[in-house]
This record gives sequence, structure tokens and C-alpha cells, in this order.
Amino acid sequence: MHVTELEINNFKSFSGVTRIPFFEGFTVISGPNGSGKSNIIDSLLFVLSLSTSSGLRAEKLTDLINLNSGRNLSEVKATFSDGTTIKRRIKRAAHGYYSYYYLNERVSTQMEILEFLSRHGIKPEGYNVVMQGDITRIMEMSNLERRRIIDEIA
Amino acid sequence: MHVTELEINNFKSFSGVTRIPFFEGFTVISGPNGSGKSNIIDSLLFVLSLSTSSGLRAEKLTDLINLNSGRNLSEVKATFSDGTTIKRRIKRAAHGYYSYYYLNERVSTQMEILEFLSRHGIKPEGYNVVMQGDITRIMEMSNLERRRIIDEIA
Amino acid sequence: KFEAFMKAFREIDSNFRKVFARLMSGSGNLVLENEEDPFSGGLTFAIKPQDKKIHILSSLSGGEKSVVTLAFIFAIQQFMPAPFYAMDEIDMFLDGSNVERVAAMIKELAGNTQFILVSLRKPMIDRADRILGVTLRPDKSTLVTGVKANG
Amino acid sequence: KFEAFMKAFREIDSNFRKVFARLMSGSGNLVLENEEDPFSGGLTFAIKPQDKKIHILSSLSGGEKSVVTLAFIFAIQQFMPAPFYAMDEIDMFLDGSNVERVAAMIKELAGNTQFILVSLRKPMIDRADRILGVTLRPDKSTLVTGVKANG
Ligand SMILES: Nc1ncnc2c1ncn2[C@@H]1O[C@H](COP(=O)(O)OP(=O)(O)OP(=O)(O)O)[C@@H](O)[C@H]1O
Ligand SMILES: Nc1ncnc2c1ncn2[C@@H]1O[C@H](COP(=O)(O)OP(=O)(O)OP(=O)(O)O)[C@@H](O)[C@H]1O
Ligand SMILES: [Mg+2]
Ligand SMILES: [Mg+2]
Repeated sequence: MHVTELEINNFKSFSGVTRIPFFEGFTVISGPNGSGKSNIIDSLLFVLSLSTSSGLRAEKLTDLINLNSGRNLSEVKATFSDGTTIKRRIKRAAHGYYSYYYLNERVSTQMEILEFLSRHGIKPEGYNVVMQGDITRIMEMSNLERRRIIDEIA
Repeated sequence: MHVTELEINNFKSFSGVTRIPFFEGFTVISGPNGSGKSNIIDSLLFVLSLSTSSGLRAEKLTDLINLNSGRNLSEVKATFSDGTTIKRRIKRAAHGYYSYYYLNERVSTQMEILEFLSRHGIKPEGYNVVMQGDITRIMEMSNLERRRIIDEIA
Repeated sequence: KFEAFMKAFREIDSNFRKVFARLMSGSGNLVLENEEDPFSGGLTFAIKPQDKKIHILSSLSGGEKSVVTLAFIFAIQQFMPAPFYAMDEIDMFLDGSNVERVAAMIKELAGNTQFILVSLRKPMIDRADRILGVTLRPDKSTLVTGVKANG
Repeated sequence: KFEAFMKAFREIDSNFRKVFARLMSGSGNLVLENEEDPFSGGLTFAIKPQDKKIHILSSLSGGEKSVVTLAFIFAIQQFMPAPFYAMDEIDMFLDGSNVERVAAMIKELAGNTQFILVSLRKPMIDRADRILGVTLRPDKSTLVTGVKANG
């Protein structure tokens, strides 16, 4: 159940719809500073609900909507090798925002998606996604904090 | 008043006496991970008293003495383009250690050395020496901590 | 709770030893500050690079510390296998030959698991099966320039 | 105290603007949270990369943040000139072309001030006047392999 495509629509530095194909094996994403490499990883964390807004370097979820597009919507869809699709959309509203989750194009909840992923071995504490700066963060942890990583896994 | 030589004796990963010549202009120190590049910068911070033991990645000053040599002494001497020399020595004792400072081969104090350096524009708060990890530290500072950098300079 | 913790700890420690020996010369393992009652203490590393005396972790270099941390992350990943992994600039502290060692390891692991890595370092880019190029358009939005099979 | 602070702030801010414009396209400056009473607030950056809307600092990329921080450090160094500077792996977050820009700037500054930099990145090593090679002996002690004039 690996990732076969990410469809990123108006998320962070991506304006309009961008489709990125992914394959098995070893893929490296490369490009200049500030070009949007980490934003691709962030879009994966966002759609799979593996991170909070501050983990995505945003003060609030609506900061994830592309600033320059003037639109109030941002959406990411992940397609997996077994045909499963997971989609997440946020919409800016007068007060706050709405957040929608879809599993195989059917309306779903964050809970259901996290349970589905956990059954396939994708868990927030499993370090499937290592963000920029995580290495430094773990290096500078206290011994107690480092032990807590194992507590969460056990 | 630039640096023309560092003589490093039994300091951190340097066993025995190592003499390193320095020239004007732009010098790059390069080599594998763990080979002792940062230890050269640490030896400069040590001899000029620009940093505490924790800034030198040591729990106590005697951790700076080369572990593998079995000797109880570590000494660094810096020579400058105007002929000035500054030397600092630490000696492990039964309880704790002794710390000696020399300015132009004459016994001196940390205070006198810091005053001498400050008259030549070398101050701990002037960011003459930027250690590995300082960039990350400043990036993650709060706005208040960042303002305090200017307070110390003013 | 104690049982579950110790089972996880022992397995992750045994993974750590193998990964560490592959990435660095010498040996290393995980250490619990209080083995009888792990929840009252922390977790640290005992690192003994080849021919060096055992190290206090704080004196290791930036690159050495990041290799130890990487070995810990890989040890956890092997304890909880997943179908894909995404890692963002994990090689930034490493010198050329350490980047190569980590790249070779990932290339091998990628035989049966998908690895997506962000990297700016040439030895890592050279080992990849595919390179996804990213750049900025004149309006500063992200353009994916394409996926190129490598070599 | 207020006078001394504002004098330092204004000069460092004007240095920052010049250095930032040289390292990144667009403009940037230092901002006091409370200009009337600086001691009751903090200090932040207003960054406006070319053609982008003004940024919240937290959304900038790792490389962009490190360029902003470097510009700040250089601005402080220019306010308190010293006869030599030593900097340890300041280029680790930067892509190849940003390393080159910083290296070119240092090369110029080194015309009348001594710069000693630790770096693993090729564009930085290529610009240096001299390269000091360091390696480990079999007994793991540091060996300085020599100072080579560059190019
Ligand atoms: N007192 C000591 N005696 C012997 N070795 C020491 C002592 N203190 C530190 N070291 C060793 O020095 C090494 C670290 O050197 P240093 O931090 O200078 O490496 P570096 O060249 O900067 O590497 P990197 O590129 O990873 O930053 C460590 O392996 C550490 O064990
Ligand atoms: N909501 C948004 N709208 C428009 N642009 C945004 C938004 N959020 C973030 N950005 C932009 O995205 C850019 C950062 O991208 P990202 O962090 O992915 O860079 P990167 O390729 O990882 O760079 P580096 O190599 O420096 O880590 C920043 O310049 C930021 O301004
Ligand atoms: Mg990034
Ligand atoms: Mg170092």
C-alpha cells in the first residue's frame, strides 16, 4: 500500500492543481531553498492527519491555503497502490474554517482515517514521516523525553 | 591583529602538540565528521575565554583534557599578527582543577585577557565566533530573546 | 505496561545495534537509566566508536550525533514496519562519505518499501531510483518539473 | 540606555537590509514589536521575498530562515568590526546556489578581515584562499594534514 499519487490543490506554495506521481523504490525530491520540497511532505502529513497545524509550520489551519490565490479552499488527495484514496479539504468560513475528510470518495472522519492507516502500519509515533528539523529535535531531547518515544510505541 | 598560529596541546581530540598556521583572507577547515574541525574552533574559544565549558560541549572543564593521553594537562596558545600571544592551561588536581592564563608569556587573569581582546574589537556578544548549531539556536529564539542580543551589544 | 515497554525496548535496541554498526565503525546500544523501573528514568545511548574510549554523548561531533539519531529512527521504523517512509533533509550534518553510507542503506531498504526523501546532497541524489525536480515559477508558486528515472 | 539601544538597532537594521538584499531577492528588515518602548517587546524580521506577499516568519523554509539568520549575524558583525571571524558550518541548510552567494560575500569581506570557516560544502571550499585539511589518525586523534593554497 505505497503512495502512487498526490494531488495538491491550492495548498501552501502550490497554486491551482498539481498532480505528482510516486513510484516504488527510492525517490529523492530536490530543488532550491524555498521551492516547496517540504511543502510536499507537509501535504502528505496534512492529508493523512499525521500532524497538527504547528507541525505544518502554520499558526492556524487556514494558513495552509495558498496566500496568493485569493481562494478560500485547499485540498489534498493521496492515492495508494491498492486503489485507496484519502482526501482532506479545508474551507475558510466567516468565523474559522470547515474541515472535510474523504475515504475512497465517501465522507469520513479523522478518526476513521487514522484507524484505517494504523491497520496498514502508518502511525504518527512510528516515524514514517521525519520532518525537516526532527533530527536536531531528537538530538537535543532530554533522556526522559527520549524514553517517552518508546512509551508511545509500546 | 589577526590569528597567525594556534598551538594545541592535549586539548580534546588533539593528543601531543599540534601547531596550526593561519593566514589573512579566507580559510576553510574541512574533513570528515568527528575528525576535530569544531574542536579547533573550541580551542580558540577556550584560549580567548569566549565560552563556558557547556559551550565547549563539555560537562566540566577537565573534560577538555584529551581522554586517551592519560595526562592531566591541556594547553592552548594563540599567536596574533602583532606578536601578541595568549595562552591558557588547565591542570586536573585531586579536587577539581587549576586554570592559568598568560598574556605575552606573563601570568595574567581572565579579566585582563577579556579587556585586552575587547580593546581590539573581540567581544563575546559580537558574534566573532559562530559555533556549530548557533544558526539553529537563533532561528528558534523567541522575539524577546532575539531583542536581548541587541541589548547586550548596545 | 512494563512488559510491553521492555519488549519494545529490547527489539528497538537490537535493531539499533545492527544499524549503528553499519553506519559507524565501532559499537553502540540503547541504555535505560533505570533498568528495574524504566519509567522513573530516561533513555540514552552508549557509543563506543572503534578504538575510542566510551563517549559522553555531549562530546560527540554534530555529524556523529546525527548518525546516532538516524540509527535510532531507523531502529524504530524497523520495529513498526510501514508501507512507505518520507524523510526531509536527514543528511544535512553528514560529510560526503556518511551521506553515501546512509544512501546505500536506504537504497537497500527501498527494495521492498517506498522511500521518499528530500535532499540537497549529491551522494544521496545519485543513489535514488528517481528524482522529482521542484522549482519556483516567476509568481513564486511551486512547479514540479517532472520525475526523472536516474541513471 | 534607550538612546544606546536605538542607535545600535538602527545601524544593525540598515546593515541587515543591505546584506539581505545581497543574499536573497526581495527585501527584508528588522522590526521592533514596540518602537516606543523597545524593552517591553521583542525583535522580529519582516521579509518580503520578491513578488511574494509579506511572510509570517514561521512559514519560511529551513533554508530561507537560515539566510535571514545569517544576514542578522553579518549585520551585527559589521556593527562591531573585529580583526577575525570564525564560523562553523553556517551553510548546512543552504542549496548550492545560496552557498555560492554566501561564499562570494565572505570572500569579499575577507579582503580586509580574516575569516576562518568550517564547511563540508563544495561551493564554499572552492572559494577559499586556503584549505586546512583535518583527519583522524588510527588512534582517533586529530591530525592536521596541512594548509593548501587554493587554485
Ligand atoms: N577530551 C577528549 N578527548 C578525546 N577526544 C575527544 C575529547 N573531547 C571530544 N573528543 C572527540 O572529538 C570528536 C569530535 O570532534 P569535532 O566535534 O571537532 O568533530 P567535527 O570535525 O566538527 O565533526 P562534524 O563534521 O560532525 O561536526 C568526537 O569524536 C569526540 O569523541
Ligand atoms: N499558504 C501559503 N501560501 C503561499 N506560499 C506559502 C504558504 N505557506 C508557505 N508558503 C511558502 O512556501 C515556501 C517554503 O517552502 P518549503 O518549506 O517547502 O521550501 P523547501 O523547498 O523545503 O526549502 P528548503 O530547502 O529551504 O528547506 C516559503 O517561501 C513560504 O513562503
Ligand atoms: Mg525544506
Ligand atoms: Mg563540527
